[in-house]
Amino acid sequence: YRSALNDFQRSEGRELVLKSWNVNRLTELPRVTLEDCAKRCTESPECRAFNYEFRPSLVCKHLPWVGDGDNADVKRNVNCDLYEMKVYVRKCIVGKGEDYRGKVSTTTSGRTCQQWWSKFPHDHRWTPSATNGLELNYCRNPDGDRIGPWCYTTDPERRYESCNIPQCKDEVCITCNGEDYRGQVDHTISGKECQRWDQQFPHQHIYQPEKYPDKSLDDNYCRNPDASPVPWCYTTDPTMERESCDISKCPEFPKRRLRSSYTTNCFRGRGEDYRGKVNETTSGIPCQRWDAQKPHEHPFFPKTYECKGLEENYCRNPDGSEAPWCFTSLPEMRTALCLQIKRCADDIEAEDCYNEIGKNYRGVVRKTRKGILCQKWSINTPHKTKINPKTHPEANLTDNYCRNPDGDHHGPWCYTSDPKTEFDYCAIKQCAGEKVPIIGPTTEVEFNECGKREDRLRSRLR
Amino acid sequence: IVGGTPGNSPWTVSLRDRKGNHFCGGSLVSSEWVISTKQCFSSCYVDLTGYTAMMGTLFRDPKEGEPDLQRISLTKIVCGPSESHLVMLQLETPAQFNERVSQICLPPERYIVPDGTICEIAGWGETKGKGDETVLNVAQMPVLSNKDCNQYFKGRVRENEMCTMAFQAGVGACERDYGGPLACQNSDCWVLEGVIIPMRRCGHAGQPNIFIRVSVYVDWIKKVMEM
Repeated sequence: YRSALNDFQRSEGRELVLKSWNVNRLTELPRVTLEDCAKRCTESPECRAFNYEFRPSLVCKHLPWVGDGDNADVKRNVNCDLYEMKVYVRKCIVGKGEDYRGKVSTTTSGRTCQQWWSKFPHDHRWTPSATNGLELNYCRNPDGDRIGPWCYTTDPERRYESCNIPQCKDEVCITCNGEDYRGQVDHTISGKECQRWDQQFPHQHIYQPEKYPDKSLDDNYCRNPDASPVPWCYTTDPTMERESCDISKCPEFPKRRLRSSYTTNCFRGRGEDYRGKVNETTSGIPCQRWDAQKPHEHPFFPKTYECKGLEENYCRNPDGSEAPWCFTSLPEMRTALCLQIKRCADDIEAEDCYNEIGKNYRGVVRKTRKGILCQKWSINTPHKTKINPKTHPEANLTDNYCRNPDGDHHGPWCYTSDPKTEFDYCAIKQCAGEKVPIIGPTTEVEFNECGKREDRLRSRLR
Repeated sequence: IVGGTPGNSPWTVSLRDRKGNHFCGGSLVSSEWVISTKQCFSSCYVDLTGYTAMMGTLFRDPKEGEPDLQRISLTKIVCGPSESHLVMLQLETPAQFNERVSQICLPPERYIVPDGTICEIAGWGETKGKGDETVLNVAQMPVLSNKDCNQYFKGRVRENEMCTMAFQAGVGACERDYGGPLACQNSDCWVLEGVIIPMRRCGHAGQPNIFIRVSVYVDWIKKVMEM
C-alpha cells in the first residue's frame, strides 16, 4: 500500500527550471500517471525531482537536481506541480540518517569536511558511486554509524566527526497540542510510515488538503487538523488507520500565553481565542468543569490542552467547533453552545476620538483598528518609514502614537509592527458630530495613460 | 451582470480561487494593483497562495493558449478604511498592457460624478437567465444623485456611496460581479468612479444600484501603491 510519492515533497503550482548549462539532463516521459512518474524517478539513479505538468498535456519530467538554487530554480507555474525527493531537501534525519542527502559540509565543531573522493588529509576506504551518495564533501552516514551523518575533516588532527544533523522529531518542537506543527516527521510513534493526506488509500478519510488549506496537510507529514492531543497521521498499514507521532515538546513553554487576539467580552471567528467568564449555555444551563469527568466523560483534559484556556467551567472552543461551547451539568445533555456570547465587531473598539481628519490629534492611542501595535515613527523596522520625525517635524511623530502627518482623510494612522501590514488606520473614531463634506475638485483634471479603450473590439466580438 | 450584453472592459479582471474558479471581479488601477471589495474575501489577512487575477480575455473559462490571456498570482491584500469595503490586491508580476488589458484612471479626490453621466458595469457574474454567463457582460447605466437615490432607499445611501438609475427591465450587478468597476467616460478616458458591492437583490426592476464612491478613497489607494 505504500505510494512511491511518499519519498517526495510536493510543491503545488511550482516548476523546477534547470539552469542553462544542464538543460539537456532532463528526461521527459509523456502521458504517465503521477504514481508511475514517482516510481520511475525513485528507480533512476539520476533522478532527484520531477515536474508533473498537467496542462496543456500530461508530461512527467525527471530532473537530476532539486531546487536549491545551485543548478535549478523553482518558479511558479499553475500548470505544474514539483515533487522533490525528501532526502535531498530536508534538513533533518530519520533514524541514523543513512539516507541523508543534504548539503551540510561542516562538523559539530565547525570543521570543514574532506571531499569523499580525496584521501588527504585522511586516507579511507570509501569510494563515491552513483548510488551511495558520497558527493563532494557533504556529511553522510554510509556505514550506519550511531552518530548520524559524519565526514572526515580537513583538519589533520581530527580524522572524522559527526555533523550533528538534527532528528526530524526534534528539529521542530510542538507547543500546546501541536495544531501549528509544520515539521517533517512522516512516521508514527511505532515507526509506521504515514499515508499521504492527498491519497485515499489504504485509508479513506475526510482530510483532503484542498478542503483544509489552513491545516497544511502537506505530503504525508504528521499534522493535527482535528485538535487531537498531539499530531498524528493515517498510516500506510491497512490494519492501523491512524496513530500519533512522536514529536518533541518545546521546552519551557509558558502555559498562559498572553495573546493580543484573546477576547473576553465577545468572540471572533469560531471563538477559539475566547477567554471570557461566561459559564452557562445559551439556554442557561450551567457548564461542567473542564477538569471534571462527571456527569460527562470527555478527552479535553486541561493539562493535555494547555493552550485552550480550559479553566473552571467557562465556555471555550478547544476543538474548532462553530462557537464557544461546554459540557453541560445535565446528564441528559452532553454539550451545548454558548451563543449568548456576542460576536465581536470586525474592528476593535475605538479608544479615543479625533476632530475633522485628525491632523491635530495628539492622543496616546498606539494600536491599529485590528489591534496591532504601531511601529515607532523614528525607526525603520519592520517597515522603512517614508514619513518620520525628520520629514514631518511639525507632526509630533513621537514614540509609536497614532498621528496623521500626511492629512489622510480617513484619520490618524501608523506604520504597524506586523511585517505584512505596512500601515493601517488606528483604533480612534471621529468625534461625534464631525463630518468632512465631499467637495469636488477645483481644477480640471487631465488623464494621460490610463482608461484608454479600443472600442473596435466590441464590433469585432459581434 | 443582469440585463447586460457581451462587451469589452480591459481593466476588469477576474479573481480566481485555488481551483481556478472565478469568484469576484476587480479593476486594474495600475500594472501591479487591483481594487476590489472586501466582501469577496474572508478577512484582511487571508492567505492568498493559489489565488490569481485573470485578464486579457472576454471568456469566463478561456481555453489554454488563448492569445493575450494573463494569469497573475495575488501576493498581498490591503483592506481599506473601515467604511469603504474596499481592498487593494497586489499582483506578483506587473500586468502587460495591450489592447485587451489596460489600467483605468482614478478620479480626482472627492470628485462627485454629475447626475446623468453614462457609466458602465462589467463582470462575469450571474445573469439571472438574461444573458450568456460564459462571457464578459457589460451594462450601461446613468448616474443618479445621492439625493434622488435616497428617496428610494430612505436615507440609507451614504456620502461614500453612489447610485445609478433604476431600469424597469431590471439591470444591475449580481453574484460574482462584486468588486468590479463602475466606469464612467471622461472625454476619451474611462475613470473608475465606483466599485460594485453586494446588494440584497440583484438586477431588481425599478431599483437603483449602489456602488462605493471611489473618489472618497483615492488618497488611500495612492498611499497603498506608494507604500
